[in-house]
Amino acid sequence: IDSEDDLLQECISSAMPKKK
Amino acid sequence: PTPPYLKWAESLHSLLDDEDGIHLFRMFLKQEECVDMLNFWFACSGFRKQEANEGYEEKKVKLAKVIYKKFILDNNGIVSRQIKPATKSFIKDCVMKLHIDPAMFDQAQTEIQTIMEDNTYPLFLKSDIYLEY
Repeated sequence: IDSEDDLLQECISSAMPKKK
Repeated sequence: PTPPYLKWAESLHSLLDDEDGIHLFRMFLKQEECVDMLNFWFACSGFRKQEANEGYEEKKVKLAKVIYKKFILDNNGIVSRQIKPATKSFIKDCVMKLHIDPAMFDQAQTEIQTIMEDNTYPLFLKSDIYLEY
């Protein structure tokens, strides 16, 4: 379960804008 | 230059293009108990980006399954309730048949985005969280 959440979290973070 | 908080009021995209804007919108959505809509929206964008990662087929399949399980499968979830049945069956089909395509969540993402634009985003702009900021 943890690894699934990590995978999802990583995916969500990859779509976030980077700090300007 | 226009201050960021005024830019956020221009469009949903301006808001979602700014880290602080996302943070504030997330706080608002948590309060409204629909933060999963935002998580799903970003998960779809992130999934599409995986396209560039050649050789990570296994990871893409796993990720598609996780997104499906977390947001679409549970019919009582906020995201699942807002997505059209045809769109849900399409995604289910892709996952079951392992037809993993970078665009497989695009339609669902558009549907959620439209709901945010018509509903939660205007409410956010009128909310205490935004106005106090």
